[in-house]
Amino acid sequence: REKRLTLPPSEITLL
Amino acid sequence: PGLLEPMSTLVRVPKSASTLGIAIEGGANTRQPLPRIVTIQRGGSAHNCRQLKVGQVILEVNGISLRGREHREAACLIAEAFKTKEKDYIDFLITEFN
Repeated sequence: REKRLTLPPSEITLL
Repeated sequence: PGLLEPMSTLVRVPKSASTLGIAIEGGANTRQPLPRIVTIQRGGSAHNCRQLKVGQVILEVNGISLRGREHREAACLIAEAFKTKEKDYIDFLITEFN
């Protein structure tokens, strides 16, 4: 859970 | 192997419009490890097929697993699948669950 919180958000791509 | 995913559904999206019309977020090494649909644009192929929904997670594209692929790679695979003239549809294996 700790690790999960440190992961960065993702960019968003329009396809 | 993807078909063994619990609660997964295969959705075939015909290329019925000039765009696919989805926005995705997520990919390996982000908070959202598999790409999730965040927008479906009206008038796009995805919208026309009526089976894709915001919040669904994409497990596979034309049988290719997206597990372990970073955002850009996943986005490229989907873009290529839409661009190729080999098929007039894209198969998405999707799940409602993160």
